[in-house]
Amino acid sequence: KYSEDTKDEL
Amino acid sequence: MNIFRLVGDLSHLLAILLLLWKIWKTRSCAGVSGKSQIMFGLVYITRYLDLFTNFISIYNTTMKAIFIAVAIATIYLIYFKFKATYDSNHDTFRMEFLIVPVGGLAFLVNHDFTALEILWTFSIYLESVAILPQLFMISKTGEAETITSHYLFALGSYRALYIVNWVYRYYFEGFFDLIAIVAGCVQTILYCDFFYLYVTKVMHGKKLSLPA
Repeated sequence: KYSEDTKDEL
Repeated sequence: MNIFRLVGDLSHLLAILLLLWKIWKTRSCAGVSGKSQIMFGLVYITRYLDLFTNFISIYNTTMKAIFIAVAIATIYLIYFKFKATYDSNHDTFRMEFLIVPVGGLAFLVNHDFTALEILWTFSIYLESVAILPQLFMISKTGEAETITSHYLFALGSYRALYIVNWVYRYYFEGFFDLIAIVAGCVQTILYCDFFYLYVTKVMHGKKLSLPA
């Protein structure tokens, strides 16, 4: 799933 | 990081500092929806729980800390220091009508059924509707102070820039997060009529007033 690195967004 | 996201974050930072400055300088929170500020505080707290556990970068940690601190300071000014100037008669939007459905949706539609992920999802959904009490209050009072409209313009622009960031990241990094994108589009759409009024009125030096 691509959502992994959403968490690098504020 | 890309320019769209950086400008978006700076626009977001500008917005919340602008609001804090306006309340502090004018020593009044007239025209400001305390309910929206409470919900934004909730958005930052539920989204940045990983502030101490998951280090990404100095920038990321600093910005998260600032957002939480400024949100708490703003809520403090509204509900404590300048409580006498809080316009509760016009800030009547029922927060529970937003928080309960958003909480339910976060349970049903998320990427991972874990506490942190559900709280992050709740935060994303809540942020998309958190401005509604503020927009509702402006529609009730029929006008907004110029500084408050600048605040709203910067706040609305931040998520619009994030949408451009997501398009950029999709094409250049093959990255996308549908939950963040859909909520971000809803959030930006809610600002559309305000953007129209801002561009047609405030940009021409007029006060932002809704057609009565």
